[in-house]
Amino acid sequence: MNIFRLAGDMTHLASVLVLLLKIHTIKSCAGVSLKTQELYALVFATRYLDIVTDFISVYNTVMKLIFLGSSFSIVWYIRHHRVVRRSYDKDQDTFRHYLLMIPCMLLALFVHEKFTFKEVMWTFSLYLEAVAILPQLVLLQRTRNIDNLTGQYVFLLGAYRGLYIFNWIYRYFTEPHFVHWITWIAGVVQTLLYADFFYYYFESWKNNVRLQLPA
Amino acid sequence: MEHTSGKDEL
Repeated sequence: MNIFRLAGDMTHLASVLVLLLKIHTIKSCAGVSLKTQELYALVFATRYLDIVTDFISVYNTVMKLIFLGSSFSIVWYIRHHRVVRRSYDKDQDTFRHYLLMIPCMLLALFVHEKFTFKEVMWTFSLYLEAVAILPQLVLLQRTRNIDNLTGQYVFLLGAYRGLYIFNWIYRYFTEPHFVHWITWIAGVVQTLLYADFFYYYFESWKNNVRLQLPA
Repeated sequence: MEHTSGKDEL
């Protein structure tokens, strides 16, 4: 494992911890999109089907369990926790999941490497992950005054995707036959979605003002 | 290791 991959995984882990911290300690999910969280839960559930069939490493299995467990518990908190659910911006979080899920499923059925259940599900998870942040970005745009933790959560998620691209560049030059077009294209698309957010995030940081996305 | 490149990622 190279440094970019490790840094990417750790950033991803940090993003989840920041979100859990906000929900668990402050008992608030204001500004957090349940739609995005549900899509992530689906992404991990469909991607990690191999957790029971292939053993890669202890690190790999543990991280998979963490991402599965945290994504489902975040969804549970927002939907069912008696205090947290009251802070959910239901009226603002109106992005429809199926607008993302159906095209991703169709694309996975037609564009994949092997036509097996596990492989199509894995490909679906890559496509879905690429666009799963959209409901969250739409919600941020509608929310005036984004709080620090929510801003940091999205920033860390974006940083994780960026680091994975460096990881692929590194692996491309150091490992023979490391060519994975589907993963790469989905990953680059996903990272580009954060470009606008990053711009405003750094602007607000530089000028020391509260993060606000233009409507 | 024909198919594992990338599959070891999260």
